[in-house]
Amino acid sequence: LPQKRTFPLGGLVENKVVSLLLVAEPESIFAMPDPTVPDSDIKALTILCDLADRELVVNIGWAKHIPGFPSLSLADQMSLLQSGWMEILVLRVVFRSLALEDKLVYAEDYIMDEEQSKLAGVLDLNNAILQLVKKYKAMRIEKEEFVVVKAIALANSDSMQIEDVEAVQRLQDVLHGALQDYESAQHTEDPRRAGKIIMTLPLLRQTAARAVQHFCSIKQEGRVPMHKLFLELLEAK
Amino acid sequence: GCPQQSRLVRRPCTELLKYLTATDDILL
Repeated sequence: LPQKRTFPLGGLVENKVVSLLLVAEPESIFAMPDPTVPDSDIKALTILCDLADRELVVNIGWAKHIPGFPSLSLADQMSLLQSGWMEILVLRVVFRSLALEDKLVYAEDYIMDEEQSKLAGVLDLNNAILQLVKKYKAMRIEKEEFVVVKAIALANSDSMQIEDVEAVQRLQDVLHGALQDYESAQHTEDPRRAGKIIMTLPLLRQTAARAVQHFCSIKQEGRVPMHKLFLELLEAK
Repeated sequence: GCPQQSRLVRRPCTELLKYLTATDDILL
């Protein structure tokens, strides 16, 4: 048997990281749109911003369960979240949408099709997110791979303000190693699968940047109410 | 300017810090 590798996290067995991340994966949240309010772009954007804010709270709680993340300094935890938060939001929408065709599951009770995207003025953004859905659908990404690549996206979010670069590098190595070991155990038929999954990150980064830009312009217009955490992270970008 | 001025100024993120330091049951 290949020599079991241990990690600097006290000898966590490689598949242990995947199972910890599966357990840490938060449940979906609900939009609970008000049926008495007539549909409009403002209503749709208000729902999306409210969902984003609540999902951000969930994602911050999730990040604290990534093996190795709590070992980082608080300042570095904040830096990674300030730079990677939109990628995490987008990835969760993408994963929820894998089972559908040309629709985005922003929440179990808030699924956007092309018409609704046009009405909300987010057609371009949603089409960009749908590109990611198509990419992951084509490679039949599994939940185990999804939870690891989401943690990698956060650890690899290229913040300009990291204080302990070596500690962040160790976190990236742990997560990268977990993905590689998962693939070598589960997908012997495709020795390049781990690389293929990591090669989706540039498109994720680009799509998240488009989302940030779009919501920053909405924020500038001042017509859509946004909660403090979402506003604060938009400004951090 | 002195070296620390050349460091990127970290943006205040009180909300992020609040949730990052909250215990899980508060988050949930």
